[in-house]
Amino acid sequence: DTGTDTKDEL
Amino acid sequence: MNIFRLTGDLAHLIAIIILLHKIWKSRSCAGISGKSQVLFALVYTTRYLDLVTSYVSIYNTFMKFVFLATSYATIYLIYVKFKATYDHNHDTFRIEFLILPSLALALLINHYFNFLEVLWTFSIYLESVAILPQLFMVSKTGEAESITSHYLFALGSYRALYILNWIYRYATEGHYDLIAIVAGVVQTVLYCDFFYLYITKVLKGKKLQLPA
Repeated sequence: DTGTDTKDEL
Repeated sequence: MNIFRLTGDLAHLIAIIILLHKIWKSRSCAGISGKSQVLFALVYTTRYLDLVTSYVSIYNTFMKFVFLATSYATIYLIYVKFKATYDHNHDTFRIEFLILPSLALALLINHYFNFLEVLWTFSIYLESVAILPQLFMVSKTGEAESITSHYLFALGSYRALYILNWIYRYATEGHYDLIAIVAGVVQTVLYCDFFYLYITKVLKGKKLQLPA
């Protein structure tokens, strides 16, 4: 899976 | 959230506080690359635009504000308040050679082609090389004050810890983000020779001397 939920990282 | 990411964020926060405190206390930004600080402010600004569109957690929002506020405060100290101590002659890295390729790459390689996503991707690529002007300046001056090397060690450790976080997240959640991982590995690799010098010299009380 890709980027979307990485945005929970700073 | 996991221990690797938490300690990574704390190392990042500590690095920023070390730098701000050093400049404020010594009332001087000698040996500090203002260009790297400009790049970091650009990284946080383009990455944290989602502050206005999405809410993740109070921790996430709080830290984003702290990184934004401290990065602009650092730039203010360097270019306004203590600009007489800014070392123009050694802070000469051409940052347009970092910004433009990062932007071009972000337009070519991204997860989704929309405004916020491309800017986030740009910030990820730019962050991986944002320390270069500072490392370049240290190599030009041939040395760094120990407090500056502590700053660099903490800053380099933050993304190294994030790599452990990505391994942990892949192992436990099956989640991974190749753009963040590849850029994070590049970013950490750039610190490697500094890490070596820091461990072998600074921790033994010697001054950090880089082969100029």
